[in-house]
Amino acid sequence: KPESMNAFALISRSQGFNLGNLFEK
Amino acid sequence: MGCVSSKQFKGAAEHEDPAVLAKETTFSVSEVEALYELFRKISHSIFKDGLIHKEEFQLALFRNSNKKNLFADRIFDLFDLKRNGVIDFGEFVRSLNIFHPETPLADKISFAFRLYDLRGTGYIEREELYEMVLAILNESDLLLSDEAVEQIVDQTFRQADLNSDGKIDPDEWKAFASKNPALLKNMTLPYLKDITMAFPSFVLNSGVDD
Repeated sequence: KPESMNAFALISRSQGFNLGNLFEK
Repeated sequence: MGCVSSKQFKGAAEHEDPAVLAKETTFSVSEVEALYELFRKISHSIFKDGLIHKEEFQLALFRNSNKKNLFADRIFDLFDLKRNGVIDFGEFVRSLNIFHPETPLADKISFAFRLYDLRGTGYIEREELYEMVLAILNESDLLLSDEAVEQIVDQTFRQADLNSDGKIDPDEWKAFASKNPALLKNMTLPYLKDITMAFPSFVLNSGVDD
């Protein structure tokens, strides 16, 4: 339901934030 | 770790002293040294000049040097403290410090604000939030009507824009993020607590003369 969604919660799931990938060998 | 060889930093003499970086951050000297291993790997993946270029950052994040992503761009731009288009070792360590599990929440809240303040106006504006929602939907291959996106943005502004002036200021963001700590989960990297275990080669190699 769009009306119950929090935009920032959606955004925070971006792969762009997945800095853990930097640590993968 | 008393066995740091200056040799390790030779050829990269322009990089900042690990002791100075450790003093300024939550990292210990040996953790800064371990981060240097990671930095060296990323900064030599394409251009081999000891600086992280956008393409190298994208390659490390996505295994694809051409993959465009609004949020990765924002992270890169904020890491690039000197605003010269590349990330040097000092910038890398100081910026990753925000993501350390022991860094105060207030620092993470403030970093996230700057991340979402796309145009650097000092506010998270409605258009910026709309643009970021479109970007995440696009990234996730999710299709939503314009109306649904508007609803998501409106709903969020109703919660966060306490004085209803159409933009989220740093204090409103602080209140909103404090009430919704899950929003800051991506501001913490558990890896950073065990960085010396993840990248032990520096520690093992340091002091070895060849």
